[in-house]
Amino acid sequence: DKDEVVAPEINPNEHKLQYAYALWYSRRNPGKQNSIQSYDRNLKLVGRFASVEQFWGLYSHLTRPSELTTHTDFHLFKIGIKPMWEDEANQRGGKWIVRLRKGLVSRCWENLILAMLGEQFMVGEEICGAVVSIRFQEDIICVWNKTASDLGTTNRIRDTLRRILHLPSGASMEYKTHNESLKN
Amino acid sequence: GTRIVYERAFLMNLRNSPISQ
Repeated sequence: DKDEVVAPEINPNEHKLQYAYALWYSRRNPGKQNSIQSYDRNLKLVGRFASVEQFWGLYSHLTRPSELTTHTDFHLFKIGIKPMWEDEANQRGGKWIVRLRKGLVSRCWENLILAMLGEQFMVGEEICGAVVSIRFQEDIICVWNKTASDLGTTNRIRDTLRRILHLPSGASMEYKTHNESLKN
Repeated sequence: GTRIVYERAFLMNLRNSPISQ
């Protein structure tokens, strides 16, 4: 689908973002086997934006993460990068995983995506996207980057996450390469 | 070129601008 890879046009009076993004939604069928094919089929493109104004125009109409049903995910990725391990940009990558107790996810997700859109991570081209996952007992947010082996980058993403999420002490953070995730 | 950096407060201020609706 062409829409997935093309940035929308912006008007001159809008505030351009460093990157254009696509927002995806997925819902897992609990109990069903999750093959790569079914994962791909479950990904629905919600919208795209290239400016701050276009972002708010989309975001304001979305259901807040805390109001989503269990087993749903939002994936916010740079245009041209599909939120899948198999995408070229993700193949050597990994993700920071932050597990949140119930009640925190909407605020944390908003802080995370505002930091991503505003280029607050300061890791060059390394960020691929972010995911929020609504689960039964906890919620999870992840930040995906391109090069899992780049310790300077992954440390900087971790430190930025700690700062922008205002995580309670003891909140667990874990880095996983996509290769490890594939094996599990 | 220069990286386009926006602080959280700046982004929040644009939330209610007419072209964000």
